Amino acid sequence: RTPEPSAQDVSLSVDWLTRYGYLPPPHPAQAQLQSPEQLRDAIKIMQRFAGLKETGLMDEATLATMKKPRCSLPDVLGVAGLVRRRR
Amino acid sequence: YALTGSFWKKKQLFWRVRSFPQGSALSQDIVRNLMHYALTAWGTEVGMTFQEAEPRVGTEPEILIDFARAYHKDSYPFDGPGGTLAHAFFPGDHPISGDTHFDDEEVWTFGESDSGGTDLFAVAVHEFGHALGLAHSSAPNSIMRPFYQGPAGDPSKYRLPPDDREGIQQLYGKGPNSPHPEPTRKPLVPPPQPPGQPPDSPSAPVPDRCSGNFDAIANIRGEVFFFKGPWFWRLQPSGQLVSPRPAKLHRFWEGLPEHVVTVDAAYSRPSDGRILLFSGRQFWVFQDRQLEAGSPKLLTELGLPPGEVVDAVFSWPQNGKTYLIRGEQYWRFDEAVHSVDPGYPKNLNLWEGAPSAPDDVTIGNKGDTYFFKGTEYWRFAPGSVVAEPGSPHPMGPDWLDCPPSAPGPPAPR
Repeated sequence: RTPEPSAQDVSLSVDWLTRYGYLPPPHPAQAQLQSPEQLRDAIKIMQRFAGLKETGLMDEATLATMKKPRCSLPDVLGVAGLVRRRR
Repeated sequence: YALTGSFWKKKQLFWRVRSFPQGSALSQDIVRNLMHYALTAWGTEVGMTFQEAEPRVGTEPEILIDFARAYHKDSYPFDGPGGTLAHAFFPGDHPISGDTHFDDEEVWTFGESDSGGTDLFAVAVHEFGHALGLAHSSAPNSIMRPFYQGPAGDPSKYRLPPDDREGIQQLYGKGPNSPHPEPTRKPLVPPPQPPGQPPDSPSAPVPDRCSGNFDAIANIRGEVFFFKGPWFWRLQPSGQLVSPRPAKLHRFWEGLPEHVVTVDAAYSRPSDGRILLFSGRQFWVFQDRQLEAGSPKLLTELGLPPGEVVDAVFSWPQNGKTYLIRGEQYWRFDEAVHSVDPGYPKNLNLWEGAPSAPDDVTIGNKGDTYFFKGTEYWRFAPGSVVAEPGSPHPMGPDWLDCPPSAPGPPAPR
């Protein structure tokens, strides 16, 4: 059984997934909770992008990949990309 | 590879290093040389030239290079050693377009193993890919993968991986076969041209996705593929097109014969994840992008009458059966016993409200069934065989990032 990630790992991972375009940015005027399905889908896309096994879970390999040195730009150019172009 | 949708409209660009790394073992000359070689790696493939601009002379260069720390007046603050290494701005008219920033708190190295720091040349090649219009790639060997992959080797001999070459050539076309322009620094080894590939040009005519009328549409592992002639577009699960410019059919589906220039229908077989492309009386089976041995196969092998072709194929999640549609009829194929169910073909009017001879039918990521025809689509809720009220809807704005008033021929009824 995969050990449960710590609350801090989950929080950092959501931040990472948002920063690199896998999750939509939070609305500035409201707190936003990600649904488990949305989070799992985002993790799966990230895992596919990174060449990892698509588990949809914040497993050890996924967390380790998130800690790798990388380029600052988002991987998924959705809303984040549009924001960047506007500026 | 993935394109950002923006590119430079000229073939000669200027660059300048505005600020150099502080306290680095790399001299300013080495940094400038590495930047030169990193840009040349891209330019060689597309016939672009990059000229270093003198400080404070004439207009600002397109690509301004900075080594900066923490917050540096853009929205991508650096985070000290490790973490984020660098970023660049895509081509455009804004003054910051093309600019490239490196985190000055990294230990930048050249010609050392990984343990000594981060190879500046490798990161520069990656960032200049962004500055020229490429987004991140998930291809295993691509320099445009978002994660640092270690030193890139001798800059004077470096050649881009195939995925990146194809990406940049989609934007700017292939470089001329003439000898490489005179080097401004150390001699470069001109890379050999890959044999047997037809020249591609960004100006080559491509079909208009907003006019609909696709040959085939398929949901393949969460991404929707729209086929039209020898081209296709990909829509990511996020709803974002991989690129507004279509990709070439034969560059992606490895092994598909050149004479197959139209895909009539396509679907992903749930039982084994294989992808089936139908054209005429045959179909080809792919595992990922590679053609499987034994292809092509005949539609008669699925139980269809000799000479029959298909308009649309999809697998319905509710019963796991595969539906093959032709005109106003359809056959139901059972993957488990590998034969058409008895009593077929039947009339397509089972799907209430669906158009006859649809361009294709596919299943959405939430289990909805979508019939596509012309410029419109019909949605069926999961498990339902009745089109939802309001169908059909215009495809362009909902699927393909097209304006609501996109001109196009009306869907044939």
